[in-house]
Amino acid sequence: MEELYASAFRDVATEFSGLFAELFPGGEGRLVLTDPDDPLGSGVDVEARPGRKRVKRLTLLSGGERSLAALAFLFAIFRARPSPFYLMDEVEAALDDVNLQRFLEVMKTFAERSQMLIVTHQKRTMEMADVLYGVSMGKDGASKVISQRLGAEVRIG
Amino acid sequence: MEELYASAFRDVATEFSGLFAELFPGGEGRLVLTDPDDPLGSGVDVEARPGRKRVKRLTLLSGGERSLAALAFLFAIFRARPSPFYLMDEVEAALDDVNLQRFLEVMKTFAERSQMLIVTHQKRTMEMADVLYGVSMGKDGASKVISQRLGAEVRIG
Amino acid sequence: VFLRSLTVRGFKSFADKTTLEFTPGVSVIVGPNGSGKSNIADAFAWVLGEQGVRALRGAQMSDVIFAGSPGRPALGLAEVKLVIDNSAGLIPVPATEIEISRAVFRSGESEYRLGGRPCRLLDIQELLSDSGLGRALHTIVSQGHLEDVLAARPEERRQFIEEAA
Amino acid sequence: VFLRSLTVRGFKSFADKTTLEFTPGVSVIVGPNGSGKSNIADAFAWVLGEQGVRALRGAQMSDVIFAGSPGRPALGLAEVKLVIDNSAGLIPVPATEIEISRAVFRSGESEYRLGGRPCRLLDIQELLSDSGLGRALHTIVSQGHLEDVLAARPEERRQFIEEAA
Ligand SMILES: Nc1ncnc2c1ncn2[C@@H]1O[C@H](COP(=O)(O)OP(=O)(O)OP(=O)(O)O)[C@@H](O)[C@H]1O
Ligand SMILES: Nc1ncnc2c1ncn2[C@@H]1O[C@H](COP(=O)(O)OP(=O)(O)OP(=O)(O)O)[C@@H](O)[C@H]1O
Ligand SMILES: [Mg+2]
Ligand SMILES: [Mg+2]
Repeated sequence: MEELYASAFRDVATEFSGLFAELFPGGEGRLVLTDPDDPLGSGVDVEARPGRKRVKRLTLLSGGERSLAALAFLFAIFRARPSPFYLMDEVEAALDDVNLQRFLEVMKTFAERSQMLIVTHQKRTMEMADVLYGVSMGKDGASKVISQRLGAEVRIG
Repeated sequence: MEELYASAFRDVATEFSGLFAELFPGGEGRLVLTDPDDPLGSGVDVEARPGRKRVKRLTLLSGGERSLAALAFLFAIFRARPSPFYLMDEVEAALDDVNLQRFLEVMKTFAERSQMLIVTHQKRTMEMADVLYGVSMGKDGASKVISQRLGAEVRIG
Repeated sequence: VFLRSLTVRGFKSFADKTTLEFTPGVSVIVGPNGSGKSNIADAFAWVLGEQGVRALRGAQMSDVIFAGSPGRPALGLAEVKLVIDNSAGLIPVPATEIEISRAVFRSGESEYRLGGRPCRLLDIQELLSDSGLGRALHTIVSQGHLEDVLAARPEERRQFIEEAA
Repeated sequence: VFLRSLTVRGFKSFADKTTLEFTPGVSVIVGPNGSGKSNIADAFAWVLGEQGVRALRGAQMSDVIFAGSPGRPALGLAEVKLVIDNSAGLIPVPATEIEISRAVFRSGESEYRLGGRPCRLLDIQELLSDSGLGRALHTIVSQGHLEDVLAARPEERRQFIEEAA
């Protein structure tokens, strides 16, 4: 069990640095053990330095930068230890157009190997869909799933 | 002092019910004293029931409904006790198109009497601007305010 | 392994029996505020064993049962069924399709079923453990909870990686 | 009463002296993630007396001073100046324009000024109290804090109304 966690941590930490550089061009991100002498009991610290900046304190990151740093952490786990299925509910709401594009490019690499369920209000995220579900609230106060369009129809532009 | 607060609470509560009905057509919102026998010491409860629903528990509201209910509370204070200046930083990020429109209509009523400073990524909110400030991060890691366009240019459509 | 379909009945705002058929690719859910999108996400977390009422945005477990509306009476039962495709045989069962379900009554009693037969949550978790399904901490990101991993204490962050290990 | 201009220097990511001129109408601030928009909002809250380092997203007050970047050295001082139009005479001072400023040194010492002369925060708060400016709890809604009023305990919610009373 110990070996299982230690090797997972190493792989996730490696992936995190790579993904952070992908999502924050010119930036630097690292996962660091709070107590390197006790790798199995230690907590995990996140160091996140966006490009062109020196500040590493997580709380000083902007709203969009925090979303992106959290996504880099989760995506690092997805890459290091893939799962068959992921569900993400409006995770890209704080991102500007440029970061939204970077996010979508990484998401597409996951969609090749895993099933994805995404809830969103962003039009560009909708374009990733193979199947689109429209949910609406009926006059009777009960939710309905009203439509289901397949790939060819949905790919926009 | 006591009378000042008691009359402010009454006015804010009245405004809240009105604004809630404006933002949630068919819905019902109320501000209720947790201890009506002690109006000055009592806390304030928020009851929020969107249209066509029976559920009143705040935690069961959706992401967008929570934003809208919080805005109704703040807007009720703005209406009951106006201030000369308001600053709002990406408050409409969770709203869908229909609710964004309702939000903007209420915001416009405040803009007639008070100065507003709004941070946003939403194009439709930008159209409210008399002056638009573009902020960018320079190559040297320092923020710059790069442009300022006046009303006539900015009013889109 | 992929999810074939999700059926909800009486779960939160889904008073009527509603089924979503999935493909192995990307499914996107859209709709107005308050229409029921995150309730679908909650249904996934719930059928895979979520025990925390706060994670389901309620105060007690019966909050997941349709509470009624001006047009319809409250229901007495919520039920979610998930059908998993196992044609690749990744899950050690002779079936090409696995059905798991969870139901809760107003009394608060929960009942799990595997292939239609009552079982414990543990049975479902053991069955799914090698497939990677059901590790909800890092595979289901609920609305507003993306940044939990940053806000968490360092020991709590470990748990995200431990679950995936 | 309206805000004429805000000048920041060495405050957070604003290493260079930057001035925003305002009109009485609607000013909208736009820009990429991390460019400095919310830092402008923090500058308003700070010059009007915000004492909480967490509300300014830092760990100590010196976190508001430009910390340097690969291209520039850290600074030793942060300063924000707010010019308020008083041509309507709402604020009981003979001037048509009021200037308030706040500066902080690396040592953590804060210095307030009114019309260029050192004063206490209390002096500024008393001067502005009848005008409605400076009641930041309900007039400045920071990013990610809109729903604080819902998440707050009932007694804390009262404070929003008390401040405006
Ligand atoms: N037990 C229940 N019975 C009836 N309705 C419920 C129940 N639980 C939640 N709801 C309703 O579900 C709605 C919330 O749905 P949900 O959170 O899925 O919306 P959403 O589509 O995600 O919206 P948003 O885009 O704003 O995030 C609320 O309006 C709430 O009243
Ligand atoms: N003392 C400081 N010195 C230098 N840079 C700082 C300082 N404090 C904060 N920053 C930088 O400011 C940036 C955050 O700026 P801000 O929160 O204003 O962004 P924003 O424009 O609001 O972005 P978003 O659209 O993502 O919300 C961070 O990248 C951070 O590194
Ligand atoms: Mg939602
Ligand atoms: Mg911001």
